[in-house]
Amino acid sequence: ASMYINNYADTTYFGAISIGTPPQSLQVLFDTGSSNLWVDSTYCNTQACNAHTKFDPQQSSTFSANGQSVYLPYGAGSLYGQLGYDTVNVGGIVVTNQEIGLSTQEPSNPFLAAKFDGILGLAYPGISAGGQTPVMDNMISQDLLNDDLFAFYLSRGGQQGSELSFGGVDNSMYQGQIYWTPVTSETYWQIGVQGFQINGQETSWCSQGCQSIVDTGTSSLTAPSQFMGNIMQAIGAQQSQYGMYMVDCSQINNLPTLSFVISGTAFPLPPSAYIEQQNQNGYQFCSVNINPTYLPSQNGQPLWIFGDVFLREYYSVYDRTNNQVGFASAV
Amino acid sequence: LKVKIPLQKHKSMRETLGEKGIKIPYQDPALKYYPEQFAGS
Repeated sequence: ASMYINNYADTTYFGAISIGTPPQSLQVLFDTGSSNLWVDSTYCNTQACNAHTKFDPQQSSTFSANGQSVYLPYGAGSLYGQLGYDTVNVGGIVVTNQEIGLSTQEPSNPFLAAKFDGILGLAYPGISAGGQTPVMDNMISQDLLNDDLFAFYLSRGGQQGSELSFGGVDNSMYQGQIYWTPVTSETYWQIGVQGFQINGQETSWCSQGCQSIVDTGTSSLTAPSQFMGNIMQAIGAQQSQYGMYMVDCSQINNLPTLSFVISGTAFPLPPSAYIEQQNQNGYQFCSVNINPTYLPSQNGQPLWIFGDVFLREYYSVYDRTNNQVGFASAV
Repeated sequence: LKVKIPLQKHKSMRETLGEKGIKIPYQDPALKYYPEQFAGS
C-alpha cells in the first residue's frame, strides 16, 4: 500500500475545521492542489481510520446523506467514501449544505501515521472528483467573504505561527508589496514561469515557458527532471545510495540562490530555503529538498511545483475574483 | 468576513514512519495532477 504515498507523506501544516450540529472538530490539510473535502468518518473501521478523529454523521442534526459513493484517486492513496451534506465551520465562516466525502475505506496503512483527519481542497471546481462543489466555491456563492480570496503564511520554524486567512490578506505576515501573476489554467493554482536563475544568472531553461502549480499539499520544491542534473551540479550535491541529494552542512552559506522569474519579478530562494538539516543518531546531515518530476504540464511545458519549500519564503495569495496568484516576501 | 485560521506544524508521515524503520518509496509528485495515470501506476 505504501507505493501510493507521495505528496502527502511529507506534508506538515494542518488546521482545524468543524462539521455538523453540534460541531465536531477535525484536523485537515488545507490543500491548494486538490478540490474535494473529505474526512474520516464512522462509516470506516479500518485500522487507519480508527487512528484518527472520525466525523459521526449520526450525531449531527444538519447532516443529510445523498446516497452517492465517491472514489478519490489522491496522490497519497485512493479514498472510498459516501457523499453527504452538512454545515462546515472554517474559522468562524459557516458554510451550509457543503458536500463532504465521508471515508468508508481509507487510503492506506501509512495513513495510520498521518496527523490529519481529512483534506480540504482549495483548487478550482473543474478538478473536483464527483463534481463536488469545493468549500471556497460555496463561500463565494453564499457571499461569506469580504474578498473572494485566501492566503497562506507557512512558518519557517516552530510548531506554531503558520496561518491561513480567508476573505483578505494578513498584512502582518509579509513585507513589501504583493506581486500578482495570472492563473494559466483554472484547474489547479497554475501559473507561468518565464525564467529560472542560478545566482542571478539566467539559465534560459524556461525561455520557451514553464508552468508551476502552487500546491500547499506538496512539501518539496519539484523541478522538471530534465533540469535536475544541472541544478544539483550547480549546488554541488552528491546523490546518496538512498537517492537523496546531499551537501556538506558546513557549505550551506556558499550554495547558490535559485530564482524564478514570474511576470517580470524575480523570486529568489536562498540555500536556507531548499536545504533541509536533519539530525539522526547524533549525526547531522543536509539534503536538498528538491525533487524531480518526469511529467510535463498540461500544455506540454516543463512543470515545477511550488510546495512548502517555496511557500515558506513567500506569503501566497489565491484570488478567485481575478484568477491570479500573489506572492510577497514572508516575514 | 475575514478570518484567520492557525495552522500547526506536525511531523510528517515519512518522519513518523522513518523513526520506526519504515521507508516510504519516492513517487513522482506530479502524478497527483494526473489521477488517471496515478490510478494505473
